[in-house]
Amino acid sequence: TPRADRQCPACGEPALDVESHRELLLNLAKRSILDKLHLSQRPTLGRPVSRVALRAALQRLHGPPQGVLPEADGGQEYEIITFAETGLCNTTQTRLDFHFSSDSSAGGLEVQQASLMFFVQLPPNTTCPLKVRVLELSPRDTNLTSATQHLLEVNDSGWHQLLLGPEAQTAYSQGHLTLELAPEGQVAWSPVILAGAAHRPFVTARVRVGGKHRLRRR
Amino acid sequence: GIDCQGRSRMCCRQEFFVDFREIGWHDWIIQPEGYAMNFCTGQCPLHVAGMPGIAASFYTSVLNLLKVNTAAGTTRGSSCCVPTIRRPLSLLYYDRDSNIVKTDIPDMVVEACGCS
Repeated sequence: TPRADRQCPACGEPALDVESHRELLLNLAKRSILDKLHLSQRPTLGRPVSRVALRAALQRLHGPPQGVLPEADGGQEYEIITFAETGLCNTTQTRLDFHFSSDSSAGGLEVQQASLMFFVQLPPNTTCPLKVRVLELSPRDTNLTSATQHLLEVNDSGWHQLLLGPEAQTAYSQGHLTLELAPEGQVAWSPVILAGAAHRPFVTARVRVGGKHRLRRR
Repeated sequence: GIDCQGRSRMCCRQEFFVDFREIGWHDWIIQPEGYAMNFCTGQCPLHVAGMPGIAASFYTSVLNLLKVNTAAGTTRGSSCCVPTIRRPLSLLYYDRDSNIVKTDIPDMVVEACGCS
């Protein structure tokens, strides 16, 4: 923006010494990144994730196609990986808790796609129907009740993916998601859902901030 | 666009890299290792106004000179050295709850400069 004296600030000689100029630019860069990420200050990490878990999660994901730029008329897109905290865990069921960020649960967030990734270990040459229940707090008490459930056919040991439906939007709005994984029917053996550092289950979501609002206005 | 070098005082792109390790941000920003912010600096004489990247054709220069002569005295000094091309910055970072977030922040990296 031209100044009052009609001199463009970018055109004149720098009024600051080199070190002050550099300091100014660094502060500008920091402020700019934090503003665009809707953060008031840099996050301090309370529950750091191990590097092994991080590497495993990133290797499971496919990035967006190279060279594709974000749409100019939509809101900003985010991909979010949230690692599970395992609660109740035995041979018949595993419960996974996910806590989403409070800024993610703010209004105007649209979940475009979300899926659960988890690692199952099966005895060789076996298959197992696996039931995944989405639990939610009932409005009157603190008990968890089953909201929806999905049935998966697990044929192999390894990483498995379950696409979450509309319950993902609810979970992100509430900031919390609880899932229960249990083998279906009577099986002589039980699959093991591994939750160690390298096999920590996680939810990956592609979300958009501001997209819905813009659509409504149009 | 023109990259700043030597003692040229014309509008150009100055490279500026912010190393996340240097500012102590490498613990929460996983990738990339820094931010190539860059910025525009330099003078914009009126005859190059409206020429993104300055290096326009001879005809554009002539047209702009005519425009300047016609408008002389009314719009003096209103041209700025500004970004003409920008690209997004892809970030992979931990948020305050240790979720891992990937996003593309649009228009963060200055690719080219020109006179407004």
